[in-house]
Amino acid sequence: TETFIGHQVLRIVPTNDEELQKVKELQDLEELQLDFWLAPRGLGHPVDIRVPFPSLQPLKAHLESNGISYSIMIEDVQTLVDHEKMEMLRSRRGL
Amino acid sequence: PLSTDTFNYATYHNLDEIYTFMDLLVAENPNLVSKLEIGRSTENRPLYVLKFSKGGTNRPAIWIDTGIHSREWVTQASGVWFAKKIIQDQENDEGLASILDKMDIFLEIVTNPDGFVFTQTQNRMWRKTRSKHSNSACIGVDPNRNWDAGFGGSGASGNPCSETYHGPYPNSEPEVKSIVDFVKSHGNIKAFISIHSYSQLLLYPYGYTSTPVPDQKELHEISEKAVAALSSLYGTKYEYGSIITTIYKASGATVDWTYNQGIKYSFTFELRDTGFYGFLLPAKQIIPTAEETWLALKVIMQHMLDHPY
Repeated sequence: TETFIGHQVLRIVPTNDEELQKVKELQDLEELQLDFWLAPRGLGHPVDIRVPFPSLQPLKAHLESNGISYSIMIEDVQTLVDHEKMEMLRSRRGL
Repeated sequence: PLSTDTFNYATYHNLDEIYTFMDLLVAENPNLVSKLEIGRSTENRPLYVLKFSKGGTNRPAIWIDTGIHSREWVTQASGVWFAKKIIQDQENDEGLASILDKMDIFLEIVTNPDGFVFTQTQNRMWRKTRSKHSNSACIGVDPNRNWDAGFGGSGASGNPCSETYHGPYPNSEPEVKSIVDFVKSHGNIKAFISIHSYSQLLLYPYGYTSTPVPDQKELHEISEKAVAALSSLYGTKYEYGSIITTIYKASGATVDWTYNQGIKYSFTFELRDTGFYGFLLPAKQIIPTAEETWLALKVIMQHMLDHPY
């Protein structure tokens, strides 16, 4: 089973065409294994990216060096997945 | 014994539990609900559709599907809730009763069962089907890029490892082909609603071209009313518009194909949220999400009833 320990979901809101282009280019960096939860739509629209732990630092450094600000939408994906599983188990047990 | 009254709608369920729910619903309401198998998935799982009908033959119909992208769990959970809601309100909701008097409702709750099981067992983040095509190194096709409408254009990927891989040819995915065949053989579906998450959007065709659909004005007006009804419950804010102007170019999308089949009232929903939990929406939001979405669905169905074509 795939685990997502340390994976984060970053949110980027491109504010100009240059930033939008750079975010679009991230989609081609297959080695980073980025999972675009929300694909680039246009200026002002959020782009959400699930980033595997090994890619976090390189990606953040890349964004910072290009002056692209980002926020962390989900600190640790596995924590939410575990919580979801626990709730399902609890409900099944209740049944 | 378990019944659809004791079923827990406020939690996520696995495939077996959803299929058990469907059988219970049919057993409890044999005069209104039946279960059709419209095909088999890549991994040979049945593709079940619930049919809500008060009788007649080949009546005008509404199609609703959820879960075509397997990781969008709030959609399958909402589909389960819609199924029960139709039963509960079939008489005491005047609007719904008038719709059921004249039309059938088809509801496919788990449109991508292979992907759904995979999210429950191997990879919670799986989106696509689980097909393996000879020329591809990776598994899965995006079932919302595999339809024969602008297929293979920009707005989908030819890379089998991409999340938006369109597949080797249109309808290559049995999950898609089964719906295509069903829609064509039924021939009297008048509204087609495909439910995704997340972003809180109500979208209508086209996604593969910026050319407005001939019915753009009407679809936009319906969307406005539907979104107003949805927001009236909990204040959830939605945007609405055509796929290409509201989000981005997407080729081979479901509702572009259904619209081109003549199904004028073709819509895609993107349910909650706008990005705090995304695909990992907490289970406590299932029922409020389903409740508000149901109000929008009723606006679309009522409009279709009042504007036969």
